[in-house]
Amino acid sequence: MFEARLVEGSLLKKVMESIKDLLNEASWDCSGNGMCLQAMDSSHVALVSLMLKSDGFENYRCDRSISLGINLASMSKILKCASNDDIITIRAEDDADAITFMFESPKQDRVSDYEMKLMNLDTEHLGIPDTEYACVIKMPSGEFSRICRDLSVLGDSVIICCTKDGVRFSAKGDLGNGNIKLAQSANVDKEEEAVVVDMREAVTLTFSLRYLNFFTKAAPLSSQVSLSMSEDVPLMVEYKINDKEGDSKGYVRYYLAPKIED
Amino acid sequence: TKVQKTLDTFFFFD
Repeated sequence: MFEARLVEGSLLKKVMESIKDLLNEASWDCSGNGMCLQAMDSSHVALVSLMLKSDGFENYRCDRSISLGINLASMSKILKCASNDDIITIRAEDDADAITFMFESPKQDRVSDYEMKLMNLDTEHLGIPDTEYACVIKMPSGEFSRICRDLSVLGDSVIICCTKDGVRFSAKGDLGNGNIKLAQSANVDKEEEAVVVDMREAVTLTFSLRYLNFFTKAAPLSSQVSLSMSEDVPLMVEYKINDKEGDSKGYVRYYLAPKIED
Repeated sequence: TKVQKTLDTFFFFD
């Protein structure tokens, strides 16, 4: 039997919003550690790897590791039936062919439950090599969303150039070209407003803005985003999910293959 | 022109 009760139900709603436009279907791999999901988009250009840790749930029971094959569009529609302040409980029997979602209002005066058929998905698992990245940029997530949206008016690719002075985002197209330079923050009192560039060596890479704009759908999950880059390896965009005390409840990570000179 | 790579050349199925 798998049962997980999330008091902050809005977290699961936001997680669904962060993946539903990129992926059609995926398996939630549930184990004692938590709920994980890893899947590539249909073109194999981007990969999502997310985790909701078991200790982020009010209670969490997983008798046996199970893999729940889900049509994400359907799950997203059902989660839209939950209010932002609802408590969400997910339940599935071990040999289940269905998953149930229960939404409870804070005053427990309104309880709804929805059952959804599961899918048989072959759980192809990708090995993501641990990488020592040449550059890791930490910045406000809203700032990154703004940059990706603004530069999309110029072209379909962004060149990200990271040096010790800071990071520059550039785009060009028929309309013209544009550059956005972010300086390394000096002493910022509020950490989540800082731009921090941890650079081992300078890196310049080109990525599709279409995919980056899918990734920024995760911005409501975290006030900060980190971009990890090395020459000729996929970009890793990570939104950490922390609770109010700052303890990690999980993460949403996106990987994006670069565009290179043909 | 720049060509979009896929992840298949970077990540491998377990």
